[in-house]
Amino acid sequence: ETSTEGHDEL
Amino acid sequence: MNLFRFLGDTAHLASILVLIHKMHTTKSCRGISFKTQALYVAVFVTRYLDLFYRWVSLYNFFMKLFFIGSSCYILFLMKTKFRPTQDPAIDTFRIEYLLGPCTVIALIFNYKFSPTEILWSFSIFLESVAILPQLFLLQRTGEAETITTHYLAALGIYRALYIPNWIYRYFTEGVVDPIAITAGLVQTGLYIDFFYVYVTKVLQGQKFELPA
Repeated sequence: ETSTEGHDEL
Repeated sequence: MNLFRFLGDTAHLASILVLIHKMHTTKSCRGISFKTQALYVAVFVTRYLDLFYRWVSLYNFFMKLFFIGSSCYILFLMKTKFRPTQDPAIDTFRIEYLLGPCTVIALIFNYKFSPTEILWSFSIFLESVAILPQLFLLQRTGEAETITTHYLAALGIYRALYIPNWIYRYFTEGVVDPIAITAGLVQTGLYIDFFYVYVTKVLQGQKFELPA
């Protein structure tokens, strides 16, 4: 899965 | 959130506090690249635009505010109080060579062709190379104050800890972020030479000096 929505890392 | 990421963020936070501490105690920003610091402001501002439209967590919110605020504060100190101690003549890395390619790469590699996603990608790519003017300055002077090397070491540790964080996230959450991982590996790689000298010299109580 690629995180395309919402970047939760700083 | 996992331990690696938390410790990484803590190291990042610590690095900034070390830098501010260095400037206040030595009353100087000697050996610090203004260009690198300015690039970090650009990195944080372009990445954290989501402060305006997305809530992640209280932790996330305050860390973002801290990174934007502290990086602007560092620029402010370098341009006002400690301006006389800054030497633009040795901070000569051409940042156009970083900004240009990062813009192009962000336009090609992004998760969605939208302004905020392109800026997010841009900030990730720019962060990966933003330390170059600082390392270039270090290379030119050939030496560094010990406190400056602690700053760089903390930054390097922050980047290094993000690698186990991604491995952990892959196995526990199935999350893979190819843009962040690729840029992160490049960024961590840039610190390898520095770390070699840091471990073999500074941690042994010697001055940071590059071999002639």
